[in-house]
Amino acid sequence: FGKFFTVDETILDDIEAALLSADIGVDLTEELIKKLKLVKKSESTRLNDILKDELKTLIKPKQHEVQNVKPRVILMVGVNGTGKTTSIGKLSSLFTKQGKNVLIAAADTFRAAAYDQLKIWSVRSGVEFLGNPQGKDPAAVAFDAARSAVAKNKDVLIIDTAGRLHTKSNLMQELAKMKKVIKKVIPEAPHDVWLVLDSTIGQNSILQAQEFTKSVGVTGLILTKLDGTAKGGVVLAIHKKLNIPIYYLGVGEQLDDMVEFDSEKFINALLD
Amino acid sequence: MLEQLQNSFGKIVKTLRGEGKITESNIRDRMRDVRRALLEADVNYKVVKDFIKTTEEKAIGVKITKSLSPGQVIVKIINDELTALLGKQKYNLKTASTPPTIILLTGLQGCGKTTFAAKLANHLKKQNHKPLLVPVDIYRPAAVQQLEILGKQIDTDVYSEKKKVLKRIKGAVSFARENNHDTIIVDTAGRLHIDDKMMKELVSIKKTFSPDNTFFVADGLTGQDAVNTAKVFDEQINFDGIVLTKMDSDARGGAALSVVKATGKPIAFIGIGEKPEDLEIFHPDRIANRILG
Ligand SMILES: Nc1nc2c(ncn2[C@@H]2O[C@H](COP(=O)(O)OP(=O)(O)OP(=O)(O)O)[C@@H](O)[C@H]2O)c(=O)[nH]1
Ligand SMILES: Nc1nc2c(ncn2[C@@H]2O[C@H](COP(=O)(O)OP(=O)(O)OP(=O)(O)O)[C@@H](O)[C@H]2O)c(=O)[nH]1
Ligand SMILES: [Mg+2]
Ligand SMILES: [Mg+2]
Repeated sequence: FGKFFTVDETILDDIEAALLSADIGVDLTEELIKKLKLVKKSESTRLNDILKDELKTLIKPKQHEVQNVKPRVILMVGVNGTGKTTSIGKLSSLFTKQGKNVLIAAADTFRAAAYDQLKIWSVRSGVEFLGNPQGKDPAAVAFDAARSAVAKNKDVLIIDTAGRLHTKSNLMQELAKMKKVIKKVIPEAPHDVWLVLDSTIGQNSILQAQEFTKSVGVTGLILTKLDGTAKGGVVLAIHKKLNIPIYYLGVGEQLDDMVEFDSEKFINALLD
Repeated sequence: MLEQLQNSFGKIVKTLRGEGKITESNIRDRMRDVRRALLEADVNYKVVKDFIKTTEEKAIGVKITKSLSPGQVIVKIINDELTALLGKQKYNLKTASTPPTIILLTGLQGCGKTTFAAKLANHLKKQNHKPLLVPVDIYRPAAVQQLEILGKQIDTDVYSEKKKVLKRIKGAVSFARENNHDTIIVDTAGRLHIDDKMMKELVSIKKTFSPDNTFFVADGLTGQDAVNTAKVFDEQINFDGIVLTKMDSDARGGAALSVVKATGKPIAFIGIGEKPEDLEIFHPDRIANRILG
């Protein structure tokens, strides 16, 4: 009976295809389509706007950060290759432009040339750099970095860590240990643990967010590689399940290619 | 998920006693479960649609015999179809008639090309080849250094001349000939399929050197975007095989099916870790099982 008064099936099929292709995921897509099925045929021209409004309820508008600790310690974590090191380079430049005195630390003692990679970024953004080129103990680097940040009166300390799969418990424990060691120097640190997610990755990002949250507590998300064709829709499901704010978006490989998350812009981009 | 499928299929046909046929109505609902499972496994939406349609057609009208339960029959059809799609061709590394054999590695940013270069060199060494690593990522900070360090770790020569990309490869080919390296592995910078300048660079490498093997390296965790990127890379450089990395994760790996279906190219290798020895030859049945969960 209601069939004659609700939106056309083919329109809903197209919307479903768009949502799935954006990595929104099966569950969330089903929920959204269910809601759209109730829309009257007379409203069908407004369908896209109704969908956007629904998506907007899933995510808080512009996310804000806490700013009043010194040094503010940010630990960057995530699985392999998502863009942690590059993002630190970009953020250090961003924070410097905001007038902050930044120190970045290479606590990835595993990956070949990780030290060199971050050092180059520190030169590009003009910030101080700390690391141990022969180092084998990431927690030791984190410890030294925290000490140095306090001693040198830094505003922000960003610590780079090695990429690691959330399924490797020994590596997740290594991160938890790094947190403990940092706390020995600054009890409330790290004030932020930011999980860097690659927007080309699918539903596994949800498992990543869950596991990293369990092991080290994630306080914010950074979504990278949005200059590609991937939409990163999976962050909606993550935000819905874990309520973690999204702070920045990586939109390229250069120093200035990082923007603050804007939910309106993000949702519009998801659907075009 | 295979177990769940078997049980739910078993339920539908419990009502059919002894011998019976699988009908359209009783299979349609179960196919919805398969569709959900494949989408959750990151198989591309369009690829899922085609797969479901083909499998449904194959299953309808299949006779149930006393030797196998209906659930088992349907699951076997799905598994066989998936395995066939994934493993139609096995990849055999081509060698050049006049050395060195040139292997070109391409792919998006961060998918694991540099790590795979070391793994491949290690693999070839074990087969008594003498590979030469050639880093040509002159853009990303410390990319060349990264491969130099990995080369040292596996006691393999790395050729790195402070020149632009094409000159580097040219120099590497000469060096390989002079030093009896039978294979060179060219590690390129990660790039977006929509970056015209960088895609042009790849096309010119292909045109200038006609690599014997060109691999598209893809992150095993990739979502729906896998089809977009693979298609464009294939259209532009017609790669020979696919390498799927980070399969030591708990990702279901649906990208495997998406990329194979979209390009018709075979999966050659699987990356299962960060160390040089973490390389596996592709087994379609194992990946099929994993995608179905
Ligand atoms: N196009 C694009 N590429 C990016 C972006 N962020 C990072 N990259 C690239 O992604 C690749 C991986 O970046 P890294 O910073 O090394 O990633 P990572 O997380 O530190 O890697 P591991 O330390 O090995 O886990 C590099 O080629 C970067 O240039 C982005 O926003 N857009
Ligand atoms: N767990 C796991 N990690 C891997 C695998 N392959 C590569 N990695 C890791 O993924 C990250 C990126 O690897 P790279 O080899 O630098 O990737 P890439 O494609 O060369 O990156 P770009 O040159 O920046 O585009 C590193 O941390 C690697 O150790 C794998 O099979 N499993
Ligand atoms: Mg890094
Ligand atoms: Mg590389």
